[in-house]
Amino acid sequence: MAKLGKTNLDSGWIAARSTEIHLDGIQLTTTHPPSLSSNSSNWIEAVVPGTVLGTLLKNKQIPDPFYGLENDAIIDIADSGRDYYTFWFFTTFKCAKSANQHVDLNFRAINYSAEVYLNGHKKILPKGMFRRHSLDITDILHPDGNNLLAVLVHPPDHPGIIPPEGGQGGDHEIGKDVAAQYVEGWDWMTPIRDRNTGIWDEVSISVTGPVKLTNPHLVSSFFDNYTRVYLHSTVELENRSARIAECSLNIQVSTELEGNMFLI
Amino acid sequence: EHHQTSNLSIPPGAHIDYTLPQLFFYKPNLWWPNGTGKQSLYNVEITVEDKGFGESDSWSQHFGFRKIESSIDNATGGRLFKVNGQPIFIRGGNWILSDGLLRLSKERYETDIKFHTDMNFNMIRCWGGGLAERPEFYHYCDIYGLLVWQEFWITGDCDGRGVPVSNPDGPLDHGLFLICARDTVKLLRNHPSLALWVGGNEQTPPDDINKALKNDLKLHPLFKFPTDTSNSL
Repeated sequence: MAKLGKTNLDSGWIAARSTEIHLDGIQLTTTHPPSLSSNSSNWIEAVVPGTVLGTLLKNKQIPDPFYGLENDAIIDIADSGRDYYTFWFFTTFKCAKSANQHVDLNFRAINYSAEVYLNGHKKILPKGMFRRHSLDITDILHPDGNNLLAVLVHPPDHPGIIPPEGGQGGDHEIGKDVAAQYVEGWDWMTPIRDRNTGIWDEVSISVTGPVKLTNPHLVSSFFDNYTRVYLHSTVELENRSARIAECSLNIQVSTELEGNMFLI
Repeated sequence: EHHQTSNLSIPPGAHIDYTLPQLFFYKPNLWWPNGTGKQSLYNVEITVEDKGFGESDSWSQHFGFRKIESSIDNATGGRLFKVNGQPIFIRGGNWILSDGLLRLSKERYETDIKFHTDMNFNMIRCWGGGLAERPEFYHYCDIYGLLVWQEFWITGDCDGRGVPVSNPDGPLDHGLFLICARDTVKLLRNHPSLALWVGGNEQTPPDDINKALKNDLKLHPLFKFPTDTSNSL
């Protein structure tokens, strides 16, 4: 039985430039899983969460753009083309769920769009830098508990071209996408060469029972000069089983005294 | 009175919104911004148990009881903020993001946010050309008492002003913008430090987006606060 709750996938990731890998996501997550060991490997240790430049910097494949004029030594996506900063990210994880358990793969933010492959199954993550993605992977987990995950991350659709004179937002093309706009450079900032492409926020696996709880909303209302206060709570509940779920929903509000002492 | 259980049946495959009966608190400790009072936080934990399975899922987060209002002050033309009915003199700063390669961590956020507290700030404005900041950013703003002004991803330069004028109708996909905005609101809305959502920097979003954001973000009638808080519920 897998432990209920969330487990972050923030170690053991490797990455490779898409133009240097001649396998597809189904092969990478079934017959040809990549590794750092094979000497012909184009794969490098990856930083997740992070961006493509963060991973290249960790592997010393680019100078640190924050020192001197080093940023000029890094090829801009406008000159290299989007494929140069389109990267594979790969990892493995264990998850041996029991009957009636459900498992989700969650990405809290990806820039800008991605294809996810898990054990030979493909799922598309739609565009947008500021949105969460949650994939129900219950039925595609590996029976032996060892799972192979590959994510192909694409840069923003409109990375733009930085005019010679620079300027705020470069040629403003990035404004066509729903993404951070500073990456084309501003009066206080040089351009970010990969436009912050990558799995830039946490990746996690969450295990639940048949009923999933999401997006709670807490609101407080005040009366009698803040002496009479109400806490209103709304949650989204999803019954992922094939039977009626008879549930009890508990809410507990506590103040932490010190250490592990709680006052309820 | 701070622990409550509700029972409900959920049909197979159903996805529902459920509002629990409200919880009453007498004189709870209120959350105040830096320099005005204590940042009292409560730990709210919600669990769902399935009779046939046991505990099925749970969620918890720090929560602060506070009422934040803001309006344009006719005398000054500036925006006047009140927290728990008290006008607040805003000492704020602009925030783009913590690191240009998005090397974001709890440690980094705590250091950045505490630095602003030590500078005696009580507000951080997240600029529209940067990020919708992350839950860890807000967590430390909750703890250190920094109100957050969070802009959506519109700037004058890239959306309809600038030289030459660019993207007069904003991003190409307005539906995508609203999907991202709604999901971001759901991600961040329970943090007591979140004080104000703002359409963009030096620019209002295209009309349809602006109308949708105003509609989605207006306060639910149930919580329309009476002008003073003496009214009984």
